[in-house]
Amino acid sequence: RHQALVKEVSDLGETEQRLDELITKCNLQLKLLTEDPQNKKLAYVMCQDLRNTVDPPDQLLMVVKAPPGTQMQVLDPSEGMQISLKSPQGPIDVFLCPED
Amino acid sequence: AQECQNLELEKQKRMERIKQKRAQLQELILQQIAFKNLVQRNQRSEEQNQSPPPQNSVIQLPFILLNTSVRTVIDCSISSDKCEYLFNFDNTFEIHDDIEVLKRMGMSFGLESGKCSSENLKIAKSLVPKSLESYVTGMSAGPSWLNQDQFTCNSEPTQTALLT
Amino acid sequence: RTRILVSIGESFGASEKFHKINQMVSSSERSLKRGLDMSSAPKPLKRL
Repeated sequence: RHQALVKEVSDLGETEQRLDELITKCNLQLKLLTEDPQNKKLAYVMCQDLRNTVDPPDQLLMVVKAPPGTQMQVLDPSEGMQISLKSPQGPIDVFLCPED
Repeated sequence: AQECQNLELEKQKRMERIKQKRAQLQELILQQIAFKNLVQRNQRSEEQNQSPPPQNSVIQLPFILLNTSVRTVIDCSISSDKCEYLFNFDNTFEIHDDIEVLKRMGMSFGLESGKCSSENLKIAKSLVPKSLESYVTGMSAGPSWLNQDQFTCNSEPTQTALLT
Repeated sequence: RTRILVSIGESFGASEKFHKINQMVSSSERSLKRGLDMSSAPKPLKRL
């Protein structure tokens, strides 16, 4: 039983290491993908796309575009329904999606 | 007996970490598929229309989406440099980030919930590197694959048993 | 534990935290409704 356990733990160690390599590789791939200028230009959604993702569709949709490092703070609702945004570098853009 | 007990403990810890790392890898693969799918969709649409959509009608990634009832009253204060906002709501709201929106738009072919058709599975696999294809196949079988006992992954070039 | 802080502005970062926020807000809706039964007036909210 001891030998079997040693083998299993060693296999699991290999597995974990393999997963770490894949996660590192995927993070790098995603970074390269999202920073590629051509992809950046084509990485957008339309207001209608957003409206199709909420149920019911006739809701108020607010889109927040913030610089990296912006802190969003959501209060515990027992103290009030409050959201604050604070950007360390540059203005934050907030806009509403039109109904139609 | 003591050593066996320690090994058993170590084995449980490793299996728990592997499960979390597989979930993390699954999320990264979904993000990669969703992002590429979105870019390809927009590229096809711009080629069909022979022009990009009006700038004021598109929302570039990254963004955050907040939705609430149309009857919600929102009290909004903004600092003069637009670096600080304070929103007070009199009703509940929901907040989603861009990847969540892309999934809801179907950009990840329903892989996150195991509802991916065989046709879409082919497309999804074409959007990831070869070494990840078997993960995408595993994901299409549904969230249970995370708990699957036996899972193998095509690694370059050998086949290694990932979990026993 | 009276608030949740999320760093935004980068792609694909904080889905998990938003799930938590949405759960916190929607669960408050139920407790808010229960609260209204005791007709406790909602507290005035602070301004910026």
